[in-house]
Amino acid sequence: TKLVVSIVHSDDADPLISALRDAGFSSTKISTTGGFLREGNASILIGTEGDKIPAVLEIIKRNCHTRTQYVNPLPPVMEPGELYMPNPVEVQVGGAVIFVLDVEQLIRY
Amino acid sequence: TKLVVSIVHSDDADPLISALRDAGFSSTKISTTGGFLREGNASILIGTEGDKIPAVLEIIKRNCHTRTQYVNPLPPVMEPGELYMPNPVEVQVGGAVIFVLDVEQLIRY
Amino acid sequence: TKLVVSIVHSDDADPLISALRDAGFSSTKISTTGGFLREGNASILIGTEGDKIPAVLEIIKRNCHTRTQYVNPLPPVMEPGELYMPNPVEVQVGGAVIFVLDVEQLIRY
Ligand SMILES: Nc1ncnc2c1ncn2[C@@H]1O[C@@H]2COP(=O)(O)O[C@H]3[C@@H](O)[C@H](n4cnc5c(N)ncnc54)O[C@@H]3COP(=O)(O)O[C@H]2[C@H]1O
Ligand SMILES: Nc1ncnc2c1ncn2[C@@H]1O[C@@H]2COP(=O)(O)O[C@H]3[C@@H](O)[C@H](n4cnc5c(N)ncnc54)O[C@@H]3COP(=O)(O)O[C@H]2[C@H]1O
Ligand SMILES: Nc1ncnc2c1ncn2[C@@H]1O[C@@H]2COP(=O)(O)O[C@H]3[C@@H](O)[C@H](n4cnc5c(N)ncnc54)O[C@@H]3COP(=O)(O)O[C@H]2[C@H]1O
Repeated sequence: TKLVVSIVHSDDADPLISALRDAGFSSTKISTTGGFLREGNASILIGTEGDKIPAVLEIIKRNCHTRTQYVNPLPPVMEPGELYMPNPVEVQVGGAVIFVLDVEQLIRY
Repeated sequence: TKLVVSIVHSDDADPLISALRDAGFSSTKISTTGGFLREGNASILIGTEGDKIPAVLEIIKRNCHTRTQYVNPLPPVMEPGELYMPNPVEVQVGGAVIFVLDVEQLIRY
Repeated sequence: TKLVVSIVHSDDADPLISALRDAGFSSTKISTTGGFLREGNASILIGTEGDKIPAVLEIIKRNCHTRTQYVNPLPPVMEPGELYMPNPVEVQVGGAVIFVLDVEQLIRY
């Protein structure tokens, strides 16, 4: 058994969970926060047999999209009276970052 | 050392954490959401020595109960004017789903 | 690749994430609850190469501080009319509790 931890954009979380469910995969959603953008995202836990990992990855790939976000860089130290007109910086926010962990035991009560 | 990740029903989370504490086990609770019912549940992290796993599993088993929940199935595509009277579907929500992971290092500062 | 799961005090979470970012480490924050104090804390996920683990641990050590908190012990069973004047109990809340897990695969879409 493996535990797939997939960090995805908040907007992709529910479509991904529905697609996994339709394909017979159980999942659990954790609301998380990205370290760089400090925006909410989602970490999806999927416990599954090792031979099903390629199918799970295919579903994640199909449902999670890279997007361009504009981020205002942190303001520099300013002289009084100076006007700060930030040029937003373009940041590519990935579709998904996926960690596959080995599970020693899976127990259900 | 092992990390036990136990997904339990929200109502069982606090009694479980108290029972673990009384038996000398530390734990951390994450509020999570089930992929199928889309309802809140809880994922409990318990880091412990490998030889203590049977004791931890026994405490989880004693404190987490299977329950029957009634779920309204998703409405089918309807003709205008048709009345939709869903028959709730019975779903068994398990007591606990438990993943035991191996920990390479445990460090405390 | 390794996945570092570091449970830290809520007040240390954002300074830690900034320090990690400045050193080129990505991270994800999960809001969690401690089993003993039942207070909010934070679990920080950091995926990184195995040879970078000592640098990550050093940053966690520098940014997470042990603190003394005063906890009112649970009231004992009282006679009617008895006044309960709890003596707060001193509890050391650690700087960080860190689990290092092995990652079988890291995939990005
Ligand atoms: N120092 C930096 N300079 C410039 N651009 C930077 C940057 N750090 C991150 N970015 C960009 O910002 C996006 C959002 O990062 P954030 O940390 O908010 O949100 C991240 C974070 O929550 C998580 N994540 C990514 N790599 C991780 C890792 N190694 N460990 C833990 N979490 C990770 O996945 C989310 C999406 O990551 P993704 O790589 O797709 O997308 C990242 C990346 O394209
Ligand atoms: N496709 C389906 N058709 C019919 N019934 C279905 C179903 N998928 C789930 N169920 C039922 O619904 C209950 C709640 O599932 P949910 O996904 O909301 O909440 C789940 C989910 O959050 C988590 N979970 C279970 N298996 C998992 C896995 N392999 N990976 C990740 N999370 C899992 O544990 C919670 C409880 O699971 P549990 O199995 O005890 O109980 C499940 C199961 O009895
Ligand atoms: N039975 C007990 N008797 C007396 N004092 C006790 C105790 N259990 C815990 N403490 C103290 O209370 C602090 C907060 O524990 P809490 O469980 O709320 O918050 C914990 C918990 O969320 C997590 N944690 C620690 N060890 C863990 C483990 N083995 N598994 C899962 N989570 C753990 O890290 C947080 C900080 O732990 P830390 O050890 O630094 O600090 C702990 C410890 O100093």
